[in-house]
Amino acid sequence: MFEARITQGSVLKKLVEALKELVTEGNFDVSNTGLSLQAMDSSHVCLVSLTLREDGFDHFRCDRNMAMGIHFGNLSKILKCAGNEDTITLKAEDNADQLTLMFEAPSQDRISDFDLKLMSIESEHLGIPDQDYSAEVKLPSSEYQRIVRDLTSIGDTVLISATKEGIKFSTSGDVGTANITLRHNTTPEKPEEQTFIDLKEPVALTFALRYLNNFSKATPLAPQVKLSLTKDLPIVVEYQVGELGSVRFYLAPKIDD
Amino acid sequence: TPVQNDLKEFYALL
Repeated sequence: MFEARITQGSVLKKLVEALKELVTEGNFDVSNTGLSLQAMDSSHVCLVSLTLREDGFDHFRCDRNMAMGIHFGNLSKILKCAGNEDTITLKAEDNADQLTLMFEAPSQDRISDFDLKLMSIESEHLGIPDQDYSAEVKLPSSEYQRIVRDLTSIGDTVLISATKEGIKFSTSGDVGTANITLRHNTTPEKPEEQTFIDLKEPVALTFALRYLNNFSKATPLAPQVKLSLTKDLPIVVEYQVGELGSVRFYLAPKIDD
Repeated sequence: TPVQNDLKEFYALL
């Protein structure tokens, strides 16, 4: 038996909206430590890693480990039927072929349940080692969203370079070129409006803007986003989802032929 | 022109 209840159901709605265009399907792996997902896009260029801790839920029970194969487009259709203020409960029997989603309005006068058909998915798990990065940058998630959106209108790829001067995003295309530099800035009173640059050594990497832009669909989940960069390795774009966990996007760099 | 790498180039399959 698996059962997970979250009062702030809108978080689940936002999570699925953030993932569904990148990965069409994947396994929700549930265990007594929580719920996780690792899924690559169809071209194996980027990977989504979601970790939701058991203690971040209002109630969590998982008697045995299960992999529930989810089609995110279908899950999104069902979650769109939940109100933003609803409490959401996920339920599945052991070895079930469906996941039940129950939505409860705050006033308790409307309760609905939907069954999502589960899929059998052979998932490829990648072993991602914990490592130190050359540069870690925390910035407002809205700023990240604005940068990648603006640059996507100019070019297809972005060169991200982190130096002691700051972090610079550069692109070029038919209309011309663009450079946006952010400096370390802890002046704003609100921590979520600050930019922190932790630089161990300068690094510069090139990425496809289309994916970086797609990751910014997670903006409603967190006020800040962390970018982690190391030479010749994928970038990690990480959103902390309150006390519940995190969603991380890994994107392989483009490397000179 | 830079070439797009595959994630599997970086991380081993478990």
